[in-house]
Amino acid sequence: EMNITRLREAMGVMQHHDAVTGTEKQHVAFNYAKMLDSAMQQCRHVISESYRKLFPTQTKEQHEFCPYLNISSCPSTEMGESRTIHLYNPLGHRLVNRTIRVPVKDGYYYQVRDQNDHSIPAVLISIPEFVRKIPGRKSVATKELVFRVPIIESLGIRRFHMIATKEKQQDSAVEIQGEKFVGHK
Amino acid sequence: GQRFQLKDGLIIEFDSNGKIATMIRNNQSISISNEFRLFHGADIGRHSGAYIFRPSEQKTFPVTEKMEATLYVDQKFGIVQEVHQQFDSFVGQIIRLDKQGDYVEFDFVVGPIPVDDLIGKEIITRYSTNLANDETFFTDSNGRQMLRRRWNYRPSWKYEIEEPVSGNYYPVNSRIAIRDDRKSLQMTIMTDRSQGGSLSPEQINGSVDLMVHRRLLHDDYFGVDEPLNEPGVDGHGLVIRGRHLLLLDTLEKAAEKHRPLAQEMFMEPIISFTSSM
Repeated sequence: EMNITRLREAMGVMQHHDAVTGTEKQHVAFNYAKMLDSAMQQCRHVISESYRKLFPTQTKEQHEFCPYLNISSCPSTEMGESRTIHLYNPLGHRLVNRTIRVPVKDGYYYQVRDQNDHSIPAVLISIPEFVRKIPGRKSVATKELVFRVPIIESLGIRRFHMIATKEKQQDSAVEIQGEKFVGHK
Repeated sequence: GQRFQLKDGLIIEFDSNGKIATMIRNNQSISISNEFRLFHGADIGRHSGAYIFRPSEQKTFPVTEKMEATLYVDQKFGIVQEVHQQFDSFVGQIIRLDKQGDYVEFDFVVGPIPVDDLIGKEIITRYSTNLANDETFFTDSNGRQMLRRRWNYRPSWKYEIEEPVSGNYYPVNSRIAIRDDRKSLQMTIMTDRSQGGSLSPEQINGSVDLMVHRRLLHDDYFGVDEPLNEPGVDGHGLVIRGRHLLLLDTLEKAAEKHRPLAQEMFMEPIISFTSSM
């Protein structure tokens, strides 16, 4: 309860008119960001605990979250290790055909499997240079592993396994090659 | 030197330079273009700042001239169909078409905005079409109803225009739309965060502008007492990455599509990872 309340309180502060409109001073903006980030970390802990309660036999680990997925960076997935990907749909309606993008690094082959160990079609696509060069992005990911989730029920959870291997497997994700051309205005 | 199409239920045609040119849906075709442009912030008098938008001239300038485009098409599974547009400036964009979706996704990276010329800049992305929207557009009102906005008009008083551009800018919390009654089509652009939006001052009919990034060098004297000039991690200015989803549908079907899509944008699946299999 206390962990959730941190975010409730932070959201309360963010309803100040300066936070809503972005007219706060810069040092206040930094403080708002810090306040929200620390509250979100507490909530991630709650989510992790919930998973442990829901699936007590399957995992005792803390879940890892990737707040830098918006700049195609995720230390959990981009180090060439296999991972289980957990997706929770917070909406009151089902999500259909959702595309999931996970940053990965070169030099490995990747397979995606569902909870029943069925292979899921996946592709690899280059992260463009203008994303890779975003200042402050500390990531070795040069590609995104892209796959499609057919359905996530409302308030439902789906899990997938991302398997990283050094050798190519029959159902490894196919890399999509780009066709380049130069344009002018 | 040839046009090419990304195609599913929705077809997008690109010109030979890799720029989006046409959208076709349900056998209805509209011409469409997209470009990044900028306003110069005023450097004398009351400046553009955190509180106000006050460009020095009532017109926009192109951000960039040259572009390199790369096309990615997944022939096997149809999961990925996208064009990466690398401009010769501080702007880059990915245009995606999802086989299962009804929309076109614009995923853009803007910044750091250069201010070596000591001029503040406000960057917009423009979607121009041949829709006839009778100088009107619609913006959401923080999750309530879509409000009708008309160029140089206020419903409850006689409006005297002193600032033609900023006087027509409105808050866009989640979406902005234009409608063509004769074609019975609506173009809706969903935003991933609050932005300022309007029709384009250079083309009031058929065109929508959304302000995606700003970097300004003067305070606007409304109380913040500092310019809107966030340094970013390396001190050279902030970089933003954002997303717009563009929907084109009939007037009857438009709301049915954009309402659930807005919820999906603002409450995306929560993704987490464990190492155990």
